[in-house]
Amino acid sequence: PDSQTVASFQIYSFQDMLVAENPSLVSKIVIGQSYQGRALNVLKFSTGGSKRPAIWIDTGIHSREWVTQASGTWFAKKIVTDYGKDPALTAILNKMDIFLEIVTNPDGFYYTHNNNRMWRKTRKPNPGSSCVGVDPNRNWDAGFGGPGASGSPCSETYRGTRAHSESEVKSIVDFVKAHGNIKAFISIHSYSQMLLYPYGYTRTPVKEQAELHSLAKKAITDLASLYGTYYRYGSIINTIYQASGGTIDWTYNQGIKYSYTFELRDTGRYGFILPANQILPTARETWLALMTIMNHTFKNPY
Amino acid sequence: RETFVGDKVLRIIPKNEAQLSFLKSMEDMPEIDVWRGVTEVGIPVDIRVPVQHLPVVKVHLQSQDIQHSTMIEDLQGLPSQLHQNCVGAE
Repeated sequence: PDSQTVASFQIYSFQDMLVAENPSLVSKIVIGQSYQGRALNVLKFSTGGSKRPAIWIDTGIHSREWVTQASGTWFAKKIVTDYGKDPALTAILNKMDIFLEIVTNPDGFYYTHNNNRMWRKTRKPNPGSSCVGVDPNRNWDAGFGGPGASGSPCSETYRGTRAHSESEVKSIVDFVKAHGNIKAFISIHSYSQMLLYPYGYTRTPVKEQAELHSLAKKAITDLASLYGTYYRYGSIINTIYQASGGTIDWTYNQGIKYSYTFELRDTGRYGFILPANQILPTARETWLALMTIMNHTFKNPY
Repeated sequence: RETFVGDKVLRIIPKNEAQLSFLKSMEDMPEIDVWRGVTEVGIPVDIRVPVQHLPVVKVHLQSQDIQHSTMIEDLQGLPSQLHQNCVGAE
């Protein structure tokens, strides 16, 4: 997992290669199709059994946040490299599965590479408007249509006409419901250096706020131990702003207690155009926080 | 293919609650693209402003005495600048 690897391979090819090289640990599940017909691939890391308690990680639902897809690629490689070597990860994988969706918004990802580097939304046309796409992080059935999302198709935070209108979102919804045993759900964005837990659509605190807050603090402390990157943490509504229809509000309401969303770093002040030499440090430090959350989930079954 | 010649990314650090709420009200302006959203006083807000909307947005900010710095001078020019840095490092 070096910079050359990240730069040189298409992510879809990388996924197939990883499965081919590690057939006893990694498999690929197609959970649906994007609006433009691209496969929604999820890597499953499992040492056996079915419907075991699981951890979900997704990267890149906002397509322009390239460091997240790059980090997701690195995480995939890291999991296969560390399994059997790192005692904590090995213990987790011996009891739980990890699902990783690296390119969560593939139409948008393609569009950022070929038409508009700053594209964030999906690519489904909006009838009656010349503006395209829905913000897939405002499209979930959790306070859908409330404050903190736009009703204008031209806005970057357009929520869509109804909850789960986007196949990229609905496919995850169906998968999570069908699985029924996901215990942690981590959705990864960039670049404002935060680790957040529900809620975004309401000021009502979640009932396990103390635990989620304390775990977030531990995770960002572990993250900072590598390069000193400073993260803020807390509930979405208290730390950023009110945002309705968000991913982890929905997952929490489905009973997934350990629901978190990351905003990865860009300490280089380049935003989404960040220098490539920041990708690996970002992935490495984020992995420490992910391990903290995954380990806590493993050790605190519910 | 959409290009970003002359687009700037402005960094604004809100100094008080009044500036904060004004910036929040700007978030839905179709002329701008919020990169880093409004959070709290003292925490940076980054917005991409297309070149044709720069004068309007700057006047808008000045009307509330909101200071800004330019985080990215020319968005389209940035990748080549980054590439040069990369080559230099090699």
